[in-house]
Amino acid sequence: FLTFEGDLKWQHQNITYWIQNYSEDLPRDVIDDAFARAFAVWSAVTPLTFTRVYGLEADIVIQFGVREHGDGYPFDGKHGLLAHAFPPGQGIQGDAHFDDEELWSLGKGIVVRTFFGNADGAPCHFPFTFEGQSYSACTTDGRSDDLPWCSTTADFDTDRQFGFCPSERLYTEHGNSEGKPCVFPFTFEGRSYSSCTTAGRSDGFRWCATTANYDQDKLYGFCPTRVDSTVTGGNSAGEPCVFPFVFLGKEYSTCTREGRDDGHLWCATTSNFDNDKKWGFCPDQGYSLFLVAAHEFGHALGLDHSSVPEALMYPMYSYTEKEPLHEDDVKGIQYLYGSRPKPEPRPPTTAPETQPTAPPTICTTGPPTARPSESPTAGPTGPPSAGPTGPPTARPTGPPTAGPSAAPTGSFYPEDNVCNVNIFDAIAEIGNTLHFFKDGKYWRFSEAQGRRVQGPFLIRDTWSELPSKLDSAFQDPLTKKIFFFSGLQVWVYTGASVLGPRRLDKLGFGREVTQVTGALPRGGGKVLLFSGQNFWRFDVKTQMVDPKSASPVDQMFPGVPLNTHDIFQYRDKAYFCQDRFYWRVTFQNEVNQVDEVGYVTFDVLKCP
Amino acid sequence: APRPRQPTTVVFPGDLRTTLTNKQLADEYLFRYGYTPVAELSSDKQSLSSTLRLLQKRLSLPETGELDSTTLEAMRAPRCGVPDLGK
Repeated sequence: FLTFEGDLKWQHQNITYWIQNYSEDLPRDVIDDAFARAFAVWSAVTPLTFTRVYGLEADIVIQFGVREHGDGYPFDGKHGLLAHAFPPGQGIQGDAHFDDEELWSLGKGIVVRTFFGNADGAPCHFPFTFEGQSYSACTTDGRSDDLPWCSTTADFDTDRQFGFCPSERLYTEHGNSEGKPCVFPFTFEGRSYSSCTTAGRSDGFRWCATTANYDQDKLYGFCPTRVDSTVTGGNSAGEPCVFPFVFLGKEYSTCTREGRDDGHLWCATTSNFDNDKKWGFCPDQGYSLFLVAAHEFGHALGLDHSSVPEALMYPMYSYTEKEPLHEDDVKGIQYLYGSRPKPEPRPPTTAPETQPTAPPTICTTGPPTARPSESPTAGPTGPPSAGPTGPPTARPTGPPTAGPSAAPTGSFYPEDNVCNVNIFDAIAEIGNTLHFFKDGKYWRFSEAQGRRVQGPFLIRDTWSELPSKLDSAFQDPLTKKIFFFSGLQVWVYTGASVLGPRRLDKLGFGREVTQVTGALPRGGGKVLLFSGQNFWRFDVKTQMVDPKSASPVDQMFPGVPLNTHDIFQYRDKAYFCQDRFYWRVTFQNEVNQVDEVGYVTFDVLKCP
Repeated sequence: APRPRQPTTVVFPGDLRTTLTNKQLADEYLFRYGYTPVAELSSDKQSLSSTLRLLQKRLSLPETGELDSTTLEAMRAPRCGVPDLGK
């Protein structure tokens, strides 16, 4: 093994990392998971722990880029140079960059998550057989509604397992249409479009209108990336292949290796390569983001390239399904950081395992699947826009009219400006107005009053018995009682009169519950009270929880982070807050799904 | 008997790699990954041979000092961008 000159290494063991942006090649939760597993390869053999954070203060910043991407070491288009990383240190040191002109996969071909159908969101299986024909991409064959679909097993004819592929006919992402699908044709600047377009945008994002007339309605969304049929590299990355196309006077109706000596499949993105010279590489096995990331993270921890061809730190890429670490890698990393301490023998405990260092990032963004008997063409309003699982970093600039119509009112003292608060103690809807509590103060935000923020007010001026630090609060819509939680204590305000403080066990909680992190009133005097990764059913009338009702959060609310610090309901939607972000869950027609992720200050408070 | 058709190789716009000769590919690779400290066209056979030998040793390839097919194949393989030698 080799280390960098001077044995560059991190001087602390709890390493942090930030996924700054995403490739469109893989669902975001698959990317999160691949990076988490790549770090786990190294934490398994060292004392190091890896924790995901959301900002430049991270030790290891992970970035996807193309060509020159800001560090003076340009990538080189598809294939060749796949990624690079810098040795441990401040600033760009320790960062890992991935060439987004590559096709990132799990090493065995494109990963296309499906929606609806009867396969529970399982990914497509390519190739698959349908009516005896082999397909290596999604297809609309066999359907009259033009929705692309795929089989989730190798043989649809026998297994009948299918799902729909990402498609603008099924849903759109971001924009301002809450995930509604495109309407074709639509009119934009007087011209008619019958497919997604980048017209009117300088960032190259493909978009469409979700009504027939964008000029009039200004409603739009971005078209999901069709990894299965778009090209990478070449000179028209992201464009779909056009079949048939003419090349050297001959017609091709599939991707071909003709004209190349490197064996890579390519296609034209117009009907005539000879005239237009527009082309790109067709999807192939791609490169395993997990394996390449594990290698780059080796550099980011201080390892240089190895000369052992079987080692993970050997510079050449090769796909393997085996454990990627070789003895040479382990010796190298343990030379720098020592080996992983054996876990202390612990008495058997019934307590759940401690949280893994990287929060589970698997979010099911898929909407409910249509039962086989239902015709998919009757599709629901469309799956939610698969909003970013992390902060919306590559945020489309939106149409010119996008932007808050009214900025919240400002204040002379910075600490009084609600927009300066990153993380609130508690947020609650009280009397149709959102209340934001922080360190003894609170602000009121009302959509009805033109999204104006009022405050700050002192908590004790309105609720004299309350401490300055709150964990959560909620108002029962029926009785208008307001419940406040702080640590082991609870207060109940009925108008100006107050009951409490009382201890949480008076509500029927067990000793293990040390705080209430959130509440979701569900009508009929029933409320879900949250603590850690569980929630209980609470009866406002008896003011008791049903101890047997304890359920894990992710069972009923898939897709939300498990370590949320505040949960509140606002306009019939549930908000799960973690750090500065919220995951919004709609729960009408008895199914919960994350339909939006965003910043509390930017997207709820509309701070500039 | 039909004669085997000579494959036609086309220069694809935007695809630099297909336009390089083997020698150019080797020069560019040796410089990018730290084997030749400066971007010099090593015209003298001796220095190229010793540099190739260095690369072959580093990558555990047969040490021939020649730009043989194994070495060229390695140079065309997808890989990490961190240089093999130097800072």
